[in-house]
Formats: sequence, C-alpha cells, structure tokens
Amino acid sequence: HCLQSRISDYFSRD
Amino acid sequence: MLELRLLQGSLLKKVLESIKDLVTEANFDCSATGFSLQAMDSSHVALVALLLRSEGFEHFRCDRNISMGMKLVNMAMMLKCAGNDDIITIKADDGGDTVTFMFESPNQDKIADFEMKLMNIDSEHLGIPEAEYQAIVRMPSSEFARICKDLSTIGDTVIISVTKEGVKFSTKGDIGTANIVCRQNATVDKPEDAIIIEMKEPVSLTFALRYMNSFTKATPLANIVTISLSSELPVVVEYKIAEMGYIRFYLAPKIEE
Repeated sequence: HCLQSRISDYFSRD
Repeated sequence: MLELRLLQGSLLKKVLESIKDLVTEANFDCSATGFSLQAMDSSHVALVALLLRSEGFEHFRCDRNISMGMKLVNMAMMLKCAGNDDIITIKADDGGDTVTFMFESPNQDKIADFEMKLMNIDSEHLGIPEAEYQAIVRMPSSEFARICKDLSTIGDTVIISVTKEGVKFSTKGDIGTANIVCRQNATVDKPEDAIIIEMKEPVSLTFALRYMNSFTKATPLANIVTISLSSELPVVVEYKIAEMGYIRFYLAPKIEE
C-alpha cells in the first residue's frame, strides 16, 4: 500500500 | 502604486483557469522581477509556482514589493469577464484593500474595470532548491493531458517510469491495468511534437492522477510540458508561458508504507 507524502516533507519554509 | 499592463490578457485568464481548482486562495507577489505566486493545495500535496516576468508586460510599475491575497475563484470569475483579445491591466494602491482589473478591447471601444476586495492570507513560503533531476521528459502538452485523462478512467494513481526504453505511464484499477509507453522521438517535422527524454538514471515514481489531471488544465498555455523526476523529490510539471515565465506544479509522490 502507498502513502501520500506531502510537499513539506521535501521543501522547508523560507 | 502598482500598475501592470498585459497586452495578451488571455494569458492571465488561462493561468487562473489552470490553478483555481487546485488552490483556493493565494498571495500574488509583485516585485521588480515580476508578478508571481506560490501556493499549496489544501492538503499540502501539490504546490504551484507561477512567474510572469516584468519584461513580459507592456507596462510594469511596482513602486514597492506588494503581496495581494486573493480568492482564486473570485479572481477567475472577474477575468472571465475579459474578452480573449482584451488588454488586461492590474492596478492597486500601496496599502489598499482592493485590486482593480481593467479590460480594454483591442480597438479601445470598450473599457471595463472590475474592483475586487483583497484578503489577508497567512501562507508559508517554501524554499525550493535548484535540483539535479534523474530524468527529464519533454513532450507535447496535449499528449500528456490525454495520457492522464485516459489512465484516470482505469485507476487513481500513475506510476511514471523512465528507462532507456522511454517513459512509461502505468495504472491499475478494479477493471484492469493500463500501460502507455512513449519513446524518444526527436526527429519529427515540428519541434513541438517531439518527445525528448534526458535520463541520467532510471527512475520510477507513483503519483495521484487526480492532481496530474488538475495540472493539465494549464495545457492551453504551452504546446510543450516538461516533467522532471527524481526519486527524492516531488515531480515538477512545467508549462512555459511564452516569453514571460512559467507555471510549475510540484507533486509529492506516493511512497511505500
């Protein structure tokens, strides 16, 4: 089964 | 004071049509560089980054950096009132709480202005580092849209795999499976029909088709779409906006549990 990752898992706040 | 005059107003109409269903509200930022936006969808799975460079506007006045919060469906509704050939001017006063969209017909016989209330939006701005991608696929945007639409009739997710054979789009659903392979095809008559695959290493990633289909609403903006893939990063689906900039959609992959 696949889990949906999130953008914040890859990019951090400026 | 902000005043941005865009001769090809239809570009802005198309931009809004392509993002209004993905993002509810967003801050449009204006600086000497241009008119830009960065926003995530409500579940923080996808991110859109838009840039319309100042040089692409016929007139670009932005006295100081300004961030304007707008509800995108409302902005899209107003822009729908502009004709496809209209010149669109965006105007705002420093510290004001409204933005005005002015539409001029090509022969100047009709001038309309629509004033929209701005809103305060607390949004976080993410740093998107420059990255080396394992594979970059350039293909006709209409072909990519067709593939996403076709696959979503079968399944909910797409596996995009790039190997030296080409790029494969696969899905699986209750009624069966589907695989579409596109091979590199650089020797076509028209460059916009070419499929070009730059692969450093094979890569395979899984994505939700619902988002991919949403990104393809930007198809009217560009003949070519660029899909950049890396196993450690969200995919980037980029549509270049003629002479002006780009709209980039980032989508976080689905990962094995």
